Amino acid sequence: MLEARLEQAGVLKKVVEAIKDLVQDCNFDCNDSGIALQAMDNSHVALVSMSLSHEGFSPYRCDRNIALGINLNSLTKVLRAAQNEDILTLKAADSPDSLNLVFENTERDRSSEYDIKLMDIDQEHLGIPDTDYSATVVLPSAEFQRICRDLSQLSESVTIEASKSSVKFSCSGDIGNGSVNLRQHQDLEKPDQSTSIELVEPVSLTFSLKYLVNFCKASALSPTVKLSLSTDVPLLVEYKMEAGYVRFYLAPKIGD
Amino acid sequence: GRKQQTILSFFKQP
Repeated sequence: MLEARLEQAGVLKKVVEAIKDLVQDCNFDCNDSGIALQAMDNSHVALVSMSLSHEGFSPYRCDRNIALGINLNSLTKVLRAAQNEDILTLKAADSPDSLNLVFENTERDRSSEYDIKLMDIDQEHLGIPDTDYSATVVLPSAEFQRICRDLSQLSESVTIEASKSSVKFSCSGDIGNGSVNLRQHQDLEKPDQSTSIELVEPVSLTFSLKYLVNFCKASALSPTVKLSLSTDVPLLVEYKMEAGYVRFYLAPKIGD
Repeated sequence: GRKQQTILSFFKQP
């Protein structure tokens, strides 16, 4: 059986909020190392991979592999009943029909209990190859969100160009064009506000803004986001959590 | 214009 107690329900609330507009139904795969999820959007353009390590729970117990097939809309409805600071306990049997969720406030004088029905989801797991990326950019997640939102007003696509000292986001559409250039800089007082670039070779790639705007719903998970780019491979957008991550992969637009 | 690729052309199916 699964029994996992999360100190802050907000962690799961934010994870679900981050991915629910990209995927509707997905398996939460539970085993002794933690809870993981991998799913593609309907058009197979984007893939989300989420991991919550057992270290993020206390206690955590899962003796065998359990797949929890969950409709994320249903889970969202139930999680709305939890405060971010509530303690959340997840429980499921070995071959479960439902997932049990208990929310307790920090004063421990209120507890709410919900069961949500599970479904059988036939999901193919893709093998994600290890990639040595040409460029890795770390920037404030709020900044990335603003750039994607602003450029999406003008165009469906953005070109991301990483060079040694800066990263440029540019787009062009019917009403005109726009670009945002971020220079590498270190903010010693507020490290989360820094922009850093690790470059093996310069790279320029084009992506759909609709998906990037969607990924940015994960911004609440982390003050920074990491973008990893290589020519003609999917972009990796990673939000790190204290004991896990949410990673989005986005297939590029190729050719002209 | 540019053609949108899918994830399936990069990541291996089981």
